[in-house]
Amino acid sequence: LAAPQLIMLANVALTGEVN
Amino acid sequence: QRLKVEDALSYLDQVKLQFGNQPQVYNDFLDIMKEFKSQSIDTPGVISRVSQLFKGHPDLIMGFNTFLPPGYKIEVQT
Repeated sequence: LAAPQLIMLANVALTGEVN
Repeated sequence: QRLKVEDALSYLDQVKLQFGNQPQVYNDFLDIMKEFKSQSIDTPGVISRVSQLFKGHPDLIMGFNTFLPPGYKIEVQT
């Protein structure tokens, strides 16, 4: 199941965590 | 329409603000995102967990729905 927008949200949410 | 990184950032800010006094809720949301990225849960799994986590916060649920693929959405309890 392609959920590109959800993947993008997860990436942004978790990138913030790394900083 | 295709959402951009700015849309994701503003939604995450909305979640943080809404649970400003309950940081654990935001951490739980991050855990769901981590599990989704590691593919230990799929889109329906994310939907069930987020709908529980954001129960009683229809605005956050509606915002989250905009990131879901067509045909998927969390029902907002009216």
